[in-house]
Amino acid sequence: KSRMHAIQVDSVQRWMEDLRHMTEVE
Amino acid sequence: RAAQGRTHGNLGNTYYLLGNFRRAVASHEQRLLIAKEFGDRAAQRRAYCNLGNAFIFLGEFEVAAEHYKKALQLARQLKDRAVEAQACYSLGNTYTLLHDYERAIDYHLKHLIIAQDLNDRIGEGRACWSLGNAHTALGNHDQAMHFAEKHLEISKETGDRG
Repeated sequence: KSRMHAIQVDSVQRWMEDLRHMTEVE
Repeated sequence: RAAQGRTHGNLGNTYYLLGNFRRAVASHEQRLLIAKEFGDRAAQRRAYCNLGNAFIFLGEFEVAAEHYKKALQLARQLKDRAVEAQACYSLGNTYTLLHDYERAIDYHLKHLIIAQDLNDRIGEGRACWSLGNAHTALGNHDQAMHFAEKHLEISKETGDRG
């Protein structure tokens, strides 16, 4: 979890926000 | 057996959306196993991508990168440029999380080239944003400025005020 808190790059944060709701559907 | 494969994939996606990433991984690994039995490369590609995403939220970035690389390899075999671009973008972001900015730049450039080929301006804008950040992290301020300016230009064009 400490690694997750170290994220400071805004473009990566945005990617992860999108990724959290993204799945490859069957 | 084919239906079992799809069901494992659906379960994996549901666990993922619920935030249960360990169970998501277990389900997607089962899905991958069955996709391999059938030689279904599109399903293998999806499973590797879903596994990579789950490992990101488990904080296991190296493992995520290995799965995204498999997804990239399959996307190339399947000649699917859009999913190839997506895998490159995921790898660029994963290497940024690993503070390996040279590798991040390498993958973001690959993503940029495909986005340009596909005339995907939103993808191109994201690639420029990411490249600007990676170059900033490396202290390459001229390169960072170049990509920041391109990002601004594309954002204006796409109406992205943020």
